[in-house]
Order: sequence, then C-alpha cells, then structure tokens
Amino acid sequence: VFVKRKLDDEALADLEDLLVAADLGTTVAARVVEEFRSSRFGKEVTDDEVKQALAAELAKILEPVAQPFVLDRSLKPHVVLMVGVNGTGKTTTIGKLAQQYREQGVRAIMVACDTFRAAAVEQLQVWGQRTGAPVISGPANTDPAGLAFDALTRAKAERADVLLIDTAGRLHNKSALMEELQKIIRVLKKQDETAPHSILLVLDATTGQNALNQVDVFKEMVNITGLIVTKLDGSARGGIVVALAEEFALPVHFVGVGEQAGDLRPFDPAEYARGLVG
Amino acid sequence: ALTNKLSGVFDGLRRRGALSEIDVAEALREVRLALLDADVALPVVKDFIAKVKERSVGAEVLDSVSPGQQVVKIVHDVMIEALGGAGAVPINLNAVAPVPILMVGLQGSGKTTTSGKLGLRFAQRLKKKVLLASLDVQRPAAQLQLQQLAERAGVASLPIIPGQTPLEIARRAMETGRREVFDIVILDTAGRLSINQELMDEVRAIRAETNPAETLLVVDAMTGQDAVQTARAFNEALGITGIVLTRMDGDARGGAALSMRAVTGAPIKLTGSGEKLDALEDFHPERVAGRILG
Ligand SMILES: Nc1nc2c(ncn2[C@@H]2O[C@H](COP(=O)(O)OP(=O)(O)OP(=O)(O)O)[C@@H](O)[C@H]2O)c(=O)[nH]1
Ligand SMILES: Nc1nc2c(ncn2[C@@H]2O[C@H](COP(=O)(O)OP(=O)(O)OP(=O)(O)O)[C@@H](O)[C@H]2O)c(=O)[nH]1
Ligand SMILES: [Mg+2]
Ligand SMILES: [Mg+2]
Repeated sequence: VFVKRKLDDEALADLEDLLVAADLGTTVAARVVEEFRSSRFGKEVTDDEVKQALAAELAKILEPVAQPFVLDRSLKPHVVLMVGVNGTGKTTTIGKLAQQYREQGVRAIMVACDTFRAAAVEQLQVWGQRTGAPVISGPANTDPAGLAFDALTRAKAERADVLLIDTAGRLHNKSALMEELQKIIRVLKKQDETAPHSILLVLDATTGQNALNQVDVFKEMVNITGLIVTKLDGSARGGIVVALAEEFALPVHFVGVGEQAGDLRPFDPAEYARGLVG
Repeated sequence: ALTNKLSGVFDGLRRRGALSEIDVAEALREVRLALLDADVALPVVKDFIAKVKERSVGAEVLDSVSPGQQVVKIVHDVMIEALGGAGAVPINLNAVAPVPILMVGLQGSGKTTTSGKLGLRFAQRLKKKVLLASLDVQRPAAQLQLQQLAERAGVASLPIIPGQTPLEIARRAMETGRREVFDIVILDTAGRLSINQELMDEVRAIRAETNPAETLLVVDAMTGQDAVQTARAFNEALGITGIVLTRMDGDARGGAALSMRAVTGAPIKLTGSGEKLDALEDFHPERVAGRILG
C-alpha cells in the first residue's frame, strides 16, 4: 500500500475507469483526469496519495454546490415543494425533514399531494404520527393543486413555519404530469405570489446518466431551487452529482443515508469526494 | 447515433480486404463511449468490446455493405445475444401449487407495483387464482399499498397481521396458499441494500422457507454503474432467476439491462411501462438493444 509507482498513461486510464465506474460519466471523468494529468503526470506516487489528490480535485468541483438549506421562518410558512421521478425518496425525505424541524422547535405542516398512488397518503400519515407534524390530505384522486392551495390557507392561518408539500413521482418525459406540477405552482401563486419558496428535486444516488435529463427537464419546467440525493448508504457512489454540479450548479442541500427519520444529512463535499474515490 | 458515428469512422476505408485491428480500434472507442453513456457498467462494456473486436478484426470487408455498417451489425448481434437472444422467456410456473414467486430489489425499484401487475396478468391471462402477500414490515403503509393494488387487480391479498416478522408472514402466506388452494403466491419483500448483510440474510431465509419457482430482481431502468454491484450481491445471496426492468416508459437508455443480465446470467423477463397495473410487457431484446445503442 506504500508502494510508489509512476503516474503514467496507464495509471491515469485506471483513474478514469474508477471515476466512470462511480457514475461521473465519460466526459466529466475524462476532464477531471486531464486536469490531474497536467499537474501530476510522471510523478512517483502511492495509491493513497493519488486517491487523496483526486478526492481533493472532486471536492473542489463540489464545494460551490454544498449550500445548506436555509429555512426562512419569517415567511410563515416557508413553502417547500418536493418533486422528482418515481421512487426516489420524496415522501421519506419529507418525513425526515419533519423530524428535524420537530427537534429544532420549528412548526411544520405536511400535505399529501400524491393523490394518485396506492397508499401514498397513508404513508405520509405514518410520518405525521412519527414526527408530530399534522398531515393535510384529501379524498382519493383529489386535484393536488386545489389541495395544496387549501393547505397553504391553513398553514398561513396557523402561522406554521414550514409547509412541506409531497407530490407524486413523475417521469420528466410525461408532459401531462409535468403540466400537473406547473399547475400546482400556478395555483399556489394565486394565493401567494412568492410561493413555493423552495422547489427541491429528489434524486436517487443509484441513477446513472439519466439524472442529467431529469434535472434538465425539471429545471426547464419549474424553478428547481435545490437538490437532495438519497440512498447514499448503498453501494452506489453517486458520482452523477459531480456531473450535475458542473452542468447545472444547483445547490445540493441534503443527502439521504438511510430509511429512518434521522437519516438526512447536509451535503459534505469532502466526505462525498472520498466516497467517490473509494 | 452510434450507427452514424461508426459509418463516419470507416468512411476512409474502401474495400481493402479484411478489417484490421487499427481500423476497428477507433470504432471500438466509439462503441465504448456509447455504451458507457447508456449506463452499461464498465466491466460489462469491456467484455462486450472484446467480443465485438474478436468478430470484427479479420472480418472480410463485404462488397454489399460498408465496413461501418458491418461493425454496426456485429455490435447489434452481440448486443442481442448479450440481452438473451430473440425469444421472450416466460415466468416459470412449473411447480406444485401454490407456486411461490419472490420479488426482491433495492428500495423504490418498483417491486410492490410489479407484484400487483403480475397478479393482474396471471389472473386475467392465465385465469390463475393469485395471492399477493406483503412481507414488508418496514416501510410505512407498504402492506396497505399491496392490499390496495390487489383490490384494483381483483386478486386476493394475505390479511395483514401486525407484529409478524417477514419470515412468519412468508410461512403464513404459503400455508394460506395451500389451505385455500391458490395457484400462485407472489411474495413482495421490503426494498433492501445489497450491502446490508442482515437484510440479505433475511431474504435468504425467506427464499429457503418458500422455495420459489422464480426469484425476480426488480430493477429501475435508469440504474447506473451500481447495477453490477447490486446484481452480483443479490445473485450470490439468492440465485436470481429473472429480471424485471421497471420505468421503461422513462427516457433512460437502459444499459443496466445489459449489466444485470451479464452478471446474473438471468433472463430479463418483463419490463414495466407505466404506473397502471396493466403496464407490464414481455421483454423485447430488439427494442432494448436499439435503445441502449441509441
Ligand atoms: N436506503 C435508503 N432508502 C431510502 C432513502 N430514502 C428513501 N428510501 C427508501 O426508498 C423507498 C422509496 O421511498 P419513498 O419515500 O416512498 O419514495 P417516493 O419518491 O416518495 O416514491 P413515489 O412517491 O412512489 O414516487 C422507501 O423504501 C424508502 O424507505 C435513503 O436515503 N436510503
Ligand atoms: N412510470 C413508472 N412508474 C413505475 C413503474 N413501476 C413502478 N413505478 C412507480 O415507482 C414508484 C415506486 O414503486 P413501488 O412499487 O412502491 O416500489 P418498491 O420497490 O415496492 O419500493 P420499496 O418497497 O420502498 O422498496 C411508485 O411511484 C410506482 O408507481 C413503471 O414501470 N413505470
Ligand atoms: Mg411518495
Ligand atoms: Mg414495496
């Protein structure tokens, strides 16, 4: 492990493979290795030195997007809309946020705007019981925009600090579903032009290059203000976040590291970069 | 698209006899990039390229097709073979009733929805008496989710008894299946990480208890390089007999299909093409090949 070897073409090709295997994508991996080559080519280095240097390089790319989520309690409520494709962890993440807010003495209200999927409302209601945050819901197949509107009215009346809006999973290439999302936002604005104050796109760390399409289309259709990357407790290293940082520069507010209420952490670029390099 | 890139690579080459290694090297670089961009896992890409190279180098340059087209055909043929060949492989129901089908995979991949879809398919197409059983005691309202899907599909679901372990529920599901003469019992399990030893042991125990005719790995079509780790771990723990690729109605290229098939050797049997219970299709290698190659 302390054997030094030359950082030559073959070693650099191995590094590029490492980054590709971590989902950075071929373009970003090639670019990162190219920068690395110009500063270290031909030098004698141990594997550890190389990994540390590479991690530092990646952390530099990630630092600008490591922006913690800032709740504005003066808004009463700060309206947070959670969006993303199916199964990424939106509902669970809302539950985790509600848990954090309880611990911080922040009054949160949740609204179950996934009125379509089987047991989606009941799933959020369990999180409501676990965290003490009230859950606003409607009958099955209720219009999510109308429900969001009513929830905002109630949240304002109760002077809640934050309104967490759970939405149905939707594939970004389904125009009707993306229009439904735009409608939820339009209807909220009828009541409060500034709402929603945050639109968070939830991404699954196991996703490959399609994450770029997801961010691209969601960002084009609604004003995504930040990202959350879930399931980083798994074997997937989530290198797609590096590509996303380069391409879109959207803040990464949180990472999900498990299924329990406490498993939501701020995005730490140094730790993330180390995990990518292995 | 790859086809255009490859014909571009060979534009300079005109009827020179056989394709040389140098001729093919540039083409292989393009194929490698295309496959990685389509989310095929790196080790699988390397094997794939080796196969294509083996068949391309020394191949006679035919009069009727351009060299680029020739390599494209080789790439396409290797892809079809790698995806499991031309025919759709059916779900194996060759066992004494009640035939158990075990659904496994990572969190959120689509297991519960696919269980509902399978229930509907077996009931409608094969006129089978199906029991849907949820072994997920960890996700909030998971058992209710499957129960609601069962109602929509018009099939039975195992009554929910809170406080039972997944293994106890599996046992009860099989007993109910036998006692009430069901043809098929579909066992929906909780999403689990392939690196969680305890949960992999749990699903191994469930498999040993129920002896399923099929252990289906349910995978999201947009899965990236991790497909290899996940497929390997689930296969080593359980022996995967079939793969279901969900959310093929998205625009992911679907390279994970190739990775998973390569690592497990298991056929891709079905694809999910939407959220409704009838959105389940037989796997068509031609379509997936076209999508991965782009
Ligand atoms: N291991 C792990 N699992 C997670 C994490 N976040 C969510 N999950 C799991 O992922 C699965 C899907 O989570 P949901 O919260 O239902 O996802 P969703 O985006 O609301 O799904 P839809 O509403 O159906 O689109 C559940 O089994 C969660 O427990 C995480 O950070 N780590
Ligand atoms: N568009 C689309 N959505 C799908 C498909 N299959 C499942 N889904 C959706 O994906 C999300 C997750 O599906 P589930 O069936 O809850 O996934 P799961 O694997 O059981 O999740 P866990 O039990 O938490 O591990 C839901 O929103 C489903 O409606 C599909 O083929 N296409
Ligand atoms: Mg949800
Ligand atoms: Mg499930």
